This record gives sequence, C-alpha cells and structure tokens, in this order.
Amino acid sequence: PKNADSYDYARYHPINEIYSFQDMLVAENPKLVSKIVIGKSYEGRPLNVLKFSTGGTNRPAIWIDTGIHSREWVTQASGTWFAKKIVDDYGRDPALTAILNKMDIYLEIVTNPDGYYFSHTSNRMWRKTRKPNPGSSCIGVDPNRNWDAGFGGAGASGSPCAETYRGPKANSESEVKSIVDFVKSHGNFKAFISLHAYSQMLLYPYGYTKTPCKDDTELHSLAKKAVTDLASLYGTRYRFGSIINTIYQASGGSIDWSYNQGIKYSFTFELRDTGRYGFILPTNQIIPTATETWQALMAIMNHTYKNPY
Amino acid sequence: KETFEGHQVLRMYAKNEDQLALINDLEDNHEFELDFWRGVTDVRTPVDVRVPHHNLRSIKIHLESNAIDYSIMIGDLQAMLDEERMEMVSAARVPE
Repeated sequence: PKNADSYDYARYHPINEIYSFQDMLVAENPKLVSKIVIGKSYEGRPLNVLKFSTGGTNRPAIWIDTGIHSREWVTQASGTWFAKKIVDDYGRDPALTAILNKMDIYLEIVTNPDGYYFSHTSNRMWRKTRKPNPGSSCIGVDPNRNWDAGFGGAGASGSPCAETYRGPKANSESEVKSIVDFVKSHGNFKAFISLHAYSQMLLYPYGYTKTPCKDDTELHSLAKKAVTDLASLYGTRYRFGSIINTIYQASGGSIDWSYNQGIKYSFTFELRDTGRYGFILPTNQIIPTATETWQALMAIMNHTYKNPY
Repeated sequence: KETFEGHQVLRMYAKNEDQLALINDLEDNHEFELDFWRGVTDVRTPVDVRVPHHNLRSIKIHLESNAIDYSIMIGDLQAMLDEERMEMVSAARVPE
C-alpha cells in the first residue's frame, strides 16, 4: 500500500508491512502521530510505540499493547485498525477528541516482534519470545508471566519447555523490560490495557492473588459498562471480573504489574472467539472484532479521562 | 518450518469440579505435549487443547476413561493453516 488509506485492514500482515504501516501513519499525520522506539527485541527488531498526542508535555496517558502473545494475530490486526481509527476520529468524534486534547495515547502494535515474525515464517502457533534458554533446547519465555508482580508464583511454569514459562527472573525479556522502563520513566500513565485472544473476557487485577485490588468495585462497574458497549454492535458476549476469579491464577502478568505501579485503570482483553477457529480466526472477523473492541476501549479511555486521579 | 499435520484441537467439557481438576492436571503433564489454547476456568466454559497426532489416541482414551466429554474443534490443524496461508498469499497478490 502507498498510504494508510489503501492498507488492507481486513487481512493479516507480516511484520515488515506493519512496520511500514506505522511509518506511513506517522508521515501522513506528523502533528498527531509519532513513533518512539522503546527498545529492541532479542533478535534486534525495534519495539515501536505509536504516540498520539496533540501537544503538551508529559500529559496523562493511556497505554495500549497488542500481540504480546505472537500467535494471537487478531490482536496485532486490531491494533493496526485502532491506530487508523484514532487518526480518522480525532476532530470528528467528540469523545475521542476531548480525550486527545488532554491526554496522550501510546499504542504498541507488535509487542513481541520476534515471536510474530516466527509465527509467520516457522511456527504459526508460536506464543513466546525467541530468546534461547541456557541449558535447555526449548526457546523463549511467556512474556505475560515475566512481569514483576507475584513473579514465580503459582500460575506460571518454571519449565523452559512450557508455554507459560516465566523466565529466569522478572523482566528478563527485553520486550517486557523495555515497557517497564518506558512506563516508569514516563510516570504519568493513567490506564494500561493489554489485548489478547481468544475467550471473550475483560479482566482486571489481580491474577496472582485472591486479594481483591483496592479499586475492585470501580473496575468491576467500568468493565461492565465496557462489555455492554462492546456487545452493542454485534451482541458479542464477554465475561468480566478479576483474572484469578474469571480465568485462573496467573502470576507475573502485565496488568498486575501496572496496577501495582499505581495505574488504576489496568485491564486486559481476550478478544473474539467464533467457537471454531481459536487462533486461526478468519480474516473476515478482523474488522468486526476491532470495531466492537473499540467500543470497550472508548468506554475505558473515556472513564479515565473523566475521572482524573 | 514446523507443521501440524494431524494435530487436532479438542474442546473439552467438564461436568464438575473433579473433571475440571483432571483437565487442569493435564496442563502440567508434559508427556502428552499439549498446548492449551483456552485454559481451565469453570465448568461452564469449555477448554480448548491442541493435541499432537501421535498423542491423540492416548489423550482421547484418557478423557473417555474419566467420562470427560469432548468434541473435535479443529480436525486437522495443518489443513486450516494451509487455508489461512493460501488466503494471505492470494490477498497479497491482488495489488500485483
């Protein structure tokens, strides 16, 4: 594609095309979008974050990441669609315009680029990073068990061959540490949203402990509002609640870490499941998935905007 | 390139907490080489697991001997991946 308008949002793209898309979007919207490279993956790929900002310095901000589990292709595809949606809606949609006039949005579309590349070239079912594990023939770490939040506890594996291997220590993966360093140095994130697939759930902290987080009541009602908005388009039904009560115990997860950093509005999504395809969600599902998810994202972003803390 | 000929994705339905625990135990059992696509949550929610072809027979016997209901969500994963790849290749050729 020669520009972001002719990019085909309704299909899955290899990583070089997503990188090109990001550069096109920045070039076409220099006053709104910039690209920040927050680090490098193990194999040396840039960890690109798109910053949507209308000005100001160190404004309160919203973090969104997609694709930390590489095989969940609908998340990277949805992230690409979100980026274009933000550009298209700024100045047209009053709610998004108000948010962007006061806050910045940071979007990392390919959070695990080595895994994403590998899932396109060698193993479509790859979930983890691609860093070798000393003493093991098995490769990679589950980057959503590698955060410093209950790290090493139940709900993550200590075996390098497991799909949920937590890694040798918290933040051992550059893909995770780069976000940690960036979010800490920024210091003004007010929402942190991670997108996964599939199971149709909207979850909030905690995953590593049964102890309810102190904002449990507010997060629960916000999740309810978000999944109601999501369902308004196609009737897609989501379950919602804390990770440990809704799915299972999981330690070392991203939103438990972000919440413990003081980012109150920390959520993770499990996107659409047609009931037949799992991670091989057909391409005709991409735009409906992204469109309905956007409703929920707007609910969370709007609540964050209207409830400063 | 890793392929998945004959791998199936089984959708398992636990009828009670005991069966749920049995499925949960499978996740820690590396002998079957299972890949949990959708993990264990509660009895209302099915569990989706990719099973390599060479372990299909033993895992199905294990499920049936424990009276755990299951259905075949994906009959041949590689066939579905091939379809996905064909779709991507043909979509990429359209501009050409």
